[in-house]
Amino acid sequence: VPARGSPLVVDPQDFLEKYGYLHHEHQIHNSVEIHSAIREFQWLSHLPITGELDSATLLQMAEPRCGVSDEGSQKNWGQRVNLIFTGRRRPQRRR
Amino acid sequence: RRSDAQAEKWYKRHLTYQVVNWPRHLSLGSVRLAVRAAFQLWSNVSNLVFEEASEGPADIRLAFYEGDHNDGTGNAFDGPGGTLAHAFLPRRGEAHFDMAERWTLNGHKGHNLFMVTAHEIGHTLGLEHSPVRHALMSPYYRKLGRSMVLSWDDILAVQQLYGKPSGNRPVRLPGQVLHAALQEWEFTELQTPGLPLYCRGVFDAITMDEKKTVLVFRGNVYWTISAEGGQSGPLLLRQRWPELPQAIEAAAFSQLDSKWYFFRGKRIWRYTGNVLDSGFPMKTSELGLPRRPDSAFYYAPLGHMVLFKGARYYILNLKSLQQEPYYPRKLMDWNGIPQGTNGALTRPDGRLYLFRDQRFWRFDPMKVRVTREGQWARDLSWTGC
Repeated sequence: VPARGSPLVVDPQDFLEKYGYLHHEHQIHNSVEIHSAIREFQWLSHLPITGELDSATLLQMAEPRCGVSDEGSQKNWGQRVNLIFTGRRRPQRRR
Repeated sequence: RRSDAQAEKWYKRHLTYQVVNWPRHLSLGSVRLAVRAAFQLWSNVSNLVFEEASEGPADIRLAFYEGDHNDGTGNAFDGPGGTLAHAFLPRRGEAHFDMAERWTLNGHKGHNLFMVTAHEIGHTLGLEHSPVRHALMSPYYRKLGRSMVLSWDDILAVQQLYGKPSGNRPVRLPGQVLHAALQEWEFTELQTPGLPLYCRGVFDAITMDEKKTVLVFRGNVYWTISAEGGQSGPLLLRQRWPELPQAIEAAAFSQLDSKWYFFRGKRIWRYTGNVLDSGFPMKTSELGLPRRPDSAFYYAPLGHMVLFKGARYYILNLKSLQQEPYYPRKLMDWNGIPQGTNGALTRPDGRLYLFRDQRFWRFDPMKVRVTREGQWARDLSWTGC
């Protein structure tokens, strides 16, 4: 019976793409994108924001989690907080 | 990006749900209880009402799959660990759970199905992940503790979509209700005559003492099977080892020092008989060991304790209480042994037996490979089943 199961070590780029921190369509990501993606993940995971793939970040990536993407969680949370303090929805900027 | 006005949500307030299938080692009754409590979490704080569909299509379907399950996202489940579950935003109405995970209710070893279900239901209602620490909708599932399950951000998000609960509905605290109901459920199951509960295929740990008595641990109780086949149990774990937590994740009796070693979360307990050794419990990190090992056993050919966790194994020197140098190594050294075993013990003939769900693997130290496997409740008479 082949051994199955999740590897303890996660491929960081796959992880950042899968959970919405790096966009799939950009197969090659420049260092600015990658550092920014790592920082965003560290922010959401309440880790020290270093932008580096340090051991704490790698350990967190390997923890059991939900398979839904994290994309949008920061923006929507920002809107909710804004709602609390201003009682108004921030108008959507049109790009 | 979706504008807020297009947030995906349900346009009706009364939603039905259905449990399509469930893990075999959990009874349908306890799964239905947990799912009902998980939906109650959200109806308590919003204007939504949920009802289990007795027949016909339901708005929200909860189902367990293994590996690739063709749900159109290409997100196959990845076996034990990693991704535990995922769900779809309204109005698809689906939440999927990885059948290969070790699901548990009531604090046993594994992933708490109630908390994961409550989180995935949040997605089926239109909630995304929350960056708020300890939010139920955090991407990393919360532990079921004593504090409220929903954070302020969870409540705000669901009320933004569906409004506050209308004033006159009773509010019940699902967490406590569920906990009490499941404990009662488990207690009645424990008392039912017939084979011990663990024979259904799941236990937290197994080991064998110097008198060749096998001990099987599950939740806050354990069973013993003597070398002659005599059984006793369920016996309360904390009656014999009082300082232990309600449940453990791994246990090993060491022939080297005739001591008991128990593991749960980040800690290790060591007992001489039923007396806790001074200095214990210790943090496993102080010994260079991982938290929450899958299984642990004393391995005479090495003269050390071995701990399995995911794709690696660790060697603990019991004299120095330190991990041996050049470890951890890859589990592949143990030819044929899979990841995620939930118990292991060495029989008097020196062969090592490992267990996962209903299956066992027999590892021969002389041939350094698995030489037999099968269903342990059926094939191994010394397991008391």
